[in-house]
Amino acid sequence: TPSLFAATPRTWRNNFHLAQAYLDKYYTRKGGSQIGEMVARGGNSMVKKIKELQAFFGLRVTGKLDQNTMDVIKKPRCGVPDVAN
Amino acid sequence: YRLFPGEPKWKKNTLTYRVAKYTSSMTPFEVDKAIEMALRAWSSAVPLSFVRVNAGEADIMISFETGDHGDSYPFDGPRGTLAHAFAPGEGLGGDTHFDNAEKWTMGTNGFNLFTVAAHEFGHALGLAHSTDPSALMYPTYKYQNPFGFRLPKDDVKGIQALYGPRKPFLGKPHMPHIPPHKPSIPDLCDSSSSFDAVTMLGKELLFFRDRIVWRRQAHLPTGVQPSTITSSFPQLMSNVDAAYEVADRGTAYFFKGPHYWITRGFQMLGSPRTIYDFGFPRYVQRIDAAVYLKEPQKTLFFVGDEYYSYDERKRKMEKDYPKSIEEEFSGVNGQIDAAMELNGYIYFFSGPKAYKYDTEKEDVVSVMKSNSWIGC
Repeated sequence: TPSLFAATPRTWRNNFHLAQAYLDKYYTRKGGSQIGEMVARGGNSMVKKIKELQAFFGLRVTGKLDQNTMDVIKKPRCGVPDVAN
Repeated sequence: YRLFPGEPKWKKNTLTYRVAKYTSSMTPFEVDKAIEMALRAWSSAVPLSFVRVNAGEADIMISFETGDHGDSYPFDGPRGTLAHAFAPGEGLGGDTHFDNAEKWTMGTNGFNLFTVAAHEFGHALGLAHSTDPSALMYPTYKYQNPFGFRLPKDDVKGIQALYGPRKPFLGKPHMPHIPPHKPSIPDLCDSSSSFDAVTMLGKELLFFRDRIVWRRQAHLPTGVQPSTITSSFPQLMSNVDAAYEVADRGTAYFFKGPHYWITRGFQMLGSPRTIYDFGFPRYVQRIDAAVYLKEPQKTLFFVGDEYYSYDERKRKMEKDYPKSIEEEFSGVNGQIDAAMELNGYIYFFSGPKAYKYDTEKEDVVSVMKSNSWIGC
C-alpha cells in the first residue's frame, strides 16, 4: 500500500479512500477493452496511477501519497479524466 | 495542451448551444451571460461561432445536474468534481454538465461560472486537460476574471491545432469605409435627455450618460469636463445604471445590470459583485438610481416605481421595503433615472427634469432642467 505521510489512522484511512476514488475517477482508463496496455505482473496499479498523477501535475514522482499529492487530490476540479478516455 | 484520442473535432463552424436546466444559485440572466462570455473566449481564437437556441436539441446541451444524472459520471456534491463535458460528437458529444450542488457565482464568492464554463467548453470543442498550470485547460479550479479575460497561450495553440486561427478580415470591406468609432458626445443641451447616473466623488460631481461622464466641482457650475467613461473607469465602459458615494467611508458604488463595482476615488477595488449582496430579491435585475443619505446613513435604491432602503451601518436592507416612490416622494414625476444628495437636499433626475426635494418639508421645492447641472 502506498505509504501515506504520517497521519492519524482515521486521517490515513480517509485520505487513502479519497485517493483511491480520485485515481479511479481520473486515472483509470474505462470503457472498451484496454488495448496495448501491458501491466507488469504484480505491479501495483495504484502506485502506477499515483505516479501518473504526480507526473501530470509536475510533482516529484514517488508513487507515495505524500502531502503535495494529497493537496492536489483535495482541490476542486473538472470531472473529465486526465488520462485518455 | 492535449487533444482527445482520435482528435475529435466539430466538422462545422457554426455550433448551436442551449441551456436546458439552470441553477438556483444564479439568475438565468447571469447564467446566460457567463455562458455567452465563456464561448466567446474560444470563438475569439478560432473560426467558430455559437448560436443560442431555446428549444430542441443543440450541439452543446448545457445543464446543471445533481448526483447521478444518467451519463455514468455522477457528481459528488459540494467541491470535488465541479463539472464535466464530452468531446465533440453526435448525441452526448459536446454536452456540458455543471454540478448543481456547487455555489455558482458571477464573482468570487463561490465557483465562478465563467471560469468553469470556459474550461468545459474547451473539452466540448476537443481539448483534453493540459499539464501547463497557467492553461485554462488545467484540471483544477483557478478563478479567472471574466472582464478582460484573454485565452492563455497554451489553450490558443491547442484549439488552433484543431480549427486553425481566426483569420483577420483581409478582404476589402464590403461596407463603405466607416470612420473609427469615436464616442460622440451626446448633445445633452438638447432638452430631451437626462442622465443615467449621478454621484459625488470626493469634491467632484459626476454625471453619467451613455459612454460619457461629465465631471465638475460640486460647488462650481463652470469648468465642466466631458470625457469617456472608459478613460476614468475602464471596467464600466458605458451605460452606468446608478452610482452613489459613502463619503465618510471614502468608497463609491457603481451599478450596471446585476453587478456593482466598489471604488476608492477612481481606483476600482476588486472585481464586480452581484447586487444580491445588498439583499435585493432575485427578480431585481438592475437598479435605476441610488442615493446615499448622510444623516440617517441609509442608501435609497430606486427600481421601477418602487424604492428600497439599505442601512449602511448595519449593511443590510431595511424591512418593509420596497415602498412606492409616488407615496413617499410626491411631486417627483416619472421614472427616476438618477439621484444624489447635496447640501441636505435630494436631487431626483427624471428625463429632462431635475427635482430638488426637501426632506424636512417632504416636498419638491424647485424643478430645473437636468442639463443645467453641466452648464447648459
